[in-house]
Amino acid sequence: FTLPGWKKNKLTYRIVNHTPDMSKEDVDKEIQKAFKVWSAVTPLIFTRIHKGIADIMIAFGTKAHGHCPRYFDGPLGVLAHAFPPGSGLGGDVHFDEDEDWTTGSTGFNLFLVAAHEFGHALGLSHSNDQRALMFPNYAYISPSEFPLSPDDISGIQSIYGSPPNTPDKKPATPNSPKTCGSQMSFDAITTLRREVIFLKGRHLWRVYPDNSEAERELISAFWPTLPPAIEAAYENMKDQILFFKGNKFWVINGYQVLSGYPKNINTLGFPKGVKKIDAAVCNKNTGKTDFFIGDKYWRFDENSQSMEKGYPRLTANDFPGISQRIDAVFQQKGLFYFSQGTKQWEFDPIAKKVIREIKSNSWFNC
Amino acid sequence: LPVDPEKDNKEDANREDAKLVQDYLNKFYVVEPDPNLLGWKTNVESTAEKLQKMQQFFGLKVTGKPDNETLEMMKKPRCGVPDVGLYG
Repeated sequence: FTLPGWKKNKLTYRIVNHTPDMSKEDVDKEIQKAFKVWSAVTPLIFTRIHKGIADIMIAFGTKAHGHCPRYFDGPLGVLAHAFPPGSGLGGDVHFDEDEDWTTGSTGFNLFLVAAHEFGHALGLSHSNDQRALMFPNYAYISPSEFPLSPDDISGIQSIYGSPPNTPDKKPATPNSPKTCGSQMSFDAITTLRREVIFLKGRHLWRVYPDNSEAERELISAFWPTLPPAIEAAYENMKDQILFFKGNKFWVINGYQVLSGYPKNINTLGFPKGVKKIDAAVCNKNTGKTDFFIGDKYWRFDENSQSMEKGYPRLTANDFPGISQRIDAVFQQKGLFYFSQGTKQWEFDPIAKKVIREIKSNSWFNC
Repeated sequence: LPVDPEKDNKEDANREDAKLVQDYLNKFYVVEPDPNLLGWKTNVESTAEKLQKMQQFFGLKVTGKPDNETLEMMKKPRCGVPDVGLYG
């Protein structure tokens, strides 16, 4: 990174012209989304202006363009460039109009390239980490995934620090769910060693069952490459956590997302027809993981790393009292806790019966 | 002398590759001469040294020669900001 970066946190940007490849609205939206990537992990605030000189002037051009000392090279090759923080050209971002700019995976995704170039405009150089957004070569990733890697985040926070978390400030994410709200439900729940981790939207709560406090964090603060709204999660026998969303899954060791992930869930043995998983839990006593999908479940042998025969089976047959689709499930002190909406059922897998019904957020000492 | 088209094409391809390598290194691996060294031998690096730097950055085998893997990496669409030095 290039210190000192900008000497202020409130920055302005101006879109000087638009590419004819996309609607103006789409260009404006993609640019705004790209700035949000960086404001999510720093105290920076970006405001758009429509005339005059902004800190970050954004323009599309070809070959020799304006007063820029760097020329573009026609289709492919160089897609865009940017200048480090400073006056004049400093902070400016130029896109090569000879490229095909899109909002999707064809051509070049404007959101992804803009987020990369804004990294330069804020003071970052290139990263040699292939997973980093600041890696020089273009690589398409689904825009629903958060594009920053730990390398990107540590780089930008070395210049500007992390988002303000002071309690008197408006929370960075005004729509963050209220843990003790009466309608509180969760997307996924897993254990992690002695903790229980509840996931919802962009947030996670770490609960230490023996003490009252629950810590709320952004998922991206721990695992920047994980998308929000995780659908299922479980801790396996190797001190790893597996996160599931749609037909993809990630394996986490501590704070590190293992390389080569996300993978498709059919690599676990699910047939192509299975598009997502509702909940998952590994029974530490048997070394088997149960995946719950709709009103059925599949059983996976963690030792042989293969799906067991004779599945899927009806959940209600083997877990009496758990009859409907569930949101989440985890194991704590030998018992299973099935969550559906605001309700949670404590289930004894040996006696094969529900012991009691509690509220999903009863772990937060509300 | 009859021109050997095969050989001729090969020489064209080599010339193109050589130009690709030179352009790429000049764009992304030229370190601005150190202002303190002006008047002395500015640290102009050889093509092989710049090539090694590029191969190291991308995690390729560091040979200092434009092998296929290196050429493939150079052909990928990318950002126009240099990989070394201050990109101002």
